[in-house]
Amino acid sequence: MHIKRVELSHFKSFGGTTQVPLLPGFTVISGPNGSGKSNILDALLFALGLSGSKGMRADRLPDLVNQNVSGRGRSTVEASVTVTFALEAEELGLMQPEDEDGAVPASNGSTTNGNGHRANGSSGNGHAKVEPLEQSVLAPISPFNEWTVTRKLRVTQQGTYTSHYFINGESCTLTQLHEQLHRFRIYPEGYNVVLQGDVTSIISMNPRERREIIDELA
Amino acid sequence: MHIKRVELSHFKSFGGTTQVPLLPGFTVISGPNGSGKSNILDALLFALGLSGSKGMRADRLPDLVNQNVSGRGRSTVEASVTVTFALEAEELGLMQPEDEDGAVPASNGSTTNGNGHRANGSSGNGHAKVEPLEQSVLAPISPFNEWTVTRKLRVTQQGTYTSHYFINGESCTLTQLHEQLHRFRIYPEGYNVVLQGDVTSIISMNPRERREIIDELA
Amino acid sequence: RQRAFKEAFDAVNSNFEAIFAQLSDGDGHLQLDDPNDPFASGLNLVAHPKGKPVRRLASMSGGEKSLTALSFIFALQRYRPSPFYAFDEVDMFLDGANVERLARMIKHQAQQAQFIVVSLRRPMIESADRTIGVTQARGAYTQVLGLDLQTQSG
Amino acid sequence: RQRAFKEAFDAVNSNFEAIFAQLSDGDGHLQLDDPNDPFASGLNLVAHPKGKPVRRLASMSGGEKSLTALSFIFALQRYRPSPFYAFDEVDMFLDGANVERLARMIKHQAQQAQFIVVSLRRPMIESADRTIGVTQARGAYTQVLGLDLQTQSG
Ligand SMILES: Nc1ncnc2c1ncn2[C@@H]1O[C@H](COP(=O)(O)OP(=O)(O)OP(=O)(O)O)[C@@H](O)[C@H]1O
Ligand SMILES: Nc1ncnc2c1ncn2[C@@H]1O[C@H](COP(=O)(O)OP(=O)(O)OP(=O)(O)O)[C@@H](O)[C@H]1O
Ligand SMILES: [Mg+2]
Ligand SMILES: [Mg+2]
Repeated sequence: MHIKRVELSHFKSFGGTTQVPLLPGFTVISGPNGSGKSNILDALLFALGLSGSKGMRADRLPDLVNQNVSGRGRSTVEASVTVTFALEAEELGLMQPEDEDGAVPASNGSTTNGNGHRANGSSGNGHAKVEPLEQSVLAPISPFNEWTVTRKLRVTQQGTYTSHYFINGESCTLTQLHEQLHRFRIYPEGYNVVLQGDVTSIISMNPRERREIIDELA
Repeated sequence: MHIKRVELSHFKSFGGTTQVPLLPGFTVISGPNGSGKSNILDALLFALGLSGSKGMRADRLPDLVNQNVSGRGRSTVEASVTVTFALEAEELGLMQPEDEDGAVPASNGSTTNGNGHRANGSSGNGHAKVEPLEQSVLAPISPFNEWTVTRKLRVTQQGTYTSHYFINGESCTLTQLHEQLHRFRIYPEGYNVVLQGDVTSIISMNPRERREIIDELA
Repeated sequence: RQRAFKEAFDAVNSNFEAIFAQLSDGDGHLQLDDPNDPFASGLNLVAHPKGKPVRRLASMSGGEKSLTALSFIFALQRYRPSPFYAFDEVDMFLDGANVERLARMIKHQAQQAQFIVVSLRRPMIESADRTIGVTQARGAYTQVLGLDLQTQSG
Repeated sequence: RQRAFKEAFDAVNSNFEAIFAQLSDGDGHLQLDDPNDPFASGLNLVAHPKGKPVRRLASMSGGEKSLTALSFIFALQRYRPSPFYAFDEVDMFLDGANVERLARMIKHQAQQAQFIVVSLRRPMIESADRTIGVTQARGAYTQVLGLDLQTQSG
């Protein structure tokens, strides 16, 4: 799986709606100081719910709305970020459509290696790795083997705010989003995102915390 | 005043005795990672007593002794750093030779602008700026208008250690050293030394702490 | 559970030793305070650049700490890859030669995962498959331009 | 005592405004939470790069924070100079253009005080009066070489 595209609307220094297309492999983002490079990584953290506002250099979530938009103060303003992932064929089984009550069907005795998860009530054997799932199960996934996560942050004129998450356009809770990301080995406490200035934090961290990183993976 | 030379003996990555000559104006220190650039700044902090061991990236003072020296474990080892300052003519009056009991003679009603300090018992008027001081007063200062600070750290085989400070070769306390440096506007909490990784700390610091920086100078 | 930890630990440790040797031309390994009681121990990174005796972590230089931390992250990646890695100026302390080594390591790891790396350093830009340029006209919004350096001359 | 503070504050503030404008091409000033009760207030740095509305300090980029912090240090220096300043890689977040601006500012400030600046960045090395080279042969001690770039060709 890889990130195919990040779309930012009114998020931090992104005034309108901007698409950032991405490919597999090794991409560098570069440009002058203050241009918005770190803000793109903040957009990933924002959409995937991987960090609190301080981790995105915002004192509070409303600070994330582009100031030219919120500065007008006439009505409710909204910032949103959509991350589009491209899936490999063998990963399709990892997408879990939610039951109506939000429970994930494969949470009883599913294997831990990420393959062969049971889908929507089917008896699913442990070797489902390359078996195509029912089209109805895959309905929310676009035919290009993509899936999307969107987060919208709405701030009223008085300064109160709400934040909503969506998988493939369907409303979901943060917990459901984290469970889905978990299946792809994306975790809030993961070390796959290293923010500006943080690279040496692994060195200065408490040795027990460092050991817990291995616990998480084991 | 400027630093004319830093001499490092068995200090951190400096194995033997190394001279680092310096001139007024703008000097850059450069070289590969791990070569010893930051260690030279640690040597300044060490000799002038401007920081605790953690500020020099040492868990404890004995970690500052070059490991090839202390690694032999046969007997007491010693690390030392000497900083040589060059004085301008008008600054000579700032050097305070100590009385036998360590008191500084000009501490009664001396001016605060750093000029015209009273020397060793002379009646000293407030315009002593360009008046040459008695040769006996200047005796500890070399004829090249220099003064030196040396700090020696001795570590025994068992791991206990002692640290001694010297001004112009004469033993002094850390307090006396700080008072002398104070007259030249060198302070432990000063912002004239910015260590690796610390430049943005002024931004993340507590606003009251930041205001206290101005208090110090006022 | 203790066996699962041991298996993870050994795998990450053996990755760390290999990667550290490549990135920093020295020897390093992971160490538990108490191998018999892992869940009460801390995990230490033991690192010594070639020819130097073992160094306390605290006394390492900025560049050495960066390479040690990155070796650990790559060691975790080889054991349990995430689909993407996003690094923001992790090369800020590195001298030119070390930026090149890191860039080559990322290029290699990028066969297994997507790497999105914010960097101002030329050797990093030159090793990437492509660069996304970000600019901000005075007072205006961020603008994003894709640049494929492989197809440009010079 | 309050008057001494006000005098220091005004002087540092006016220095900060001038220096910030030069270093970061924007407007900045110092601000007390409560000007009538300075000793109970905090001191804030209000900064907005040209054309942008005032930014909260937290949301500034790494480069913007560095230039703001350095403007403050230079503002203190112009008011109460120390005899020497020792900077260790304060340019680590700066892009090439900003390293040049900082190097020019240091060159100017170095008329009043001695600057000892550890840096890996070429524009900084090129602006200095001289460079001290530091190397460490494998496993051997730090060696120090003086290099006077002004006398070298190319
Ligand atoms: N809500 C917002 N509205 C408008 N602009 C914002 C908002 N939040 C942050 N910014 C601006 O975004 C810019 C910072 O962007 P970012 O941190 O991505 O820069 P960068 O490219 O990473 O720079 P550097 O190389 O210095 O790290 C700052 O100028 C900041 O003022
Ligand atoms: N007591 C000691 N004995 C021997 N070597 C030591 C001692 N303390 C520190 N060192 C070594 O000094 C080196 C670090 O030097 P320093 O921090 O000055 O490097 P640097 O030139 O600033 O590098 P960078 O560019 O990466 O910041 C490290 O390799 C460290 O192991
Ligand atoms: Mg940034
Ligand atoms: Mg260093």
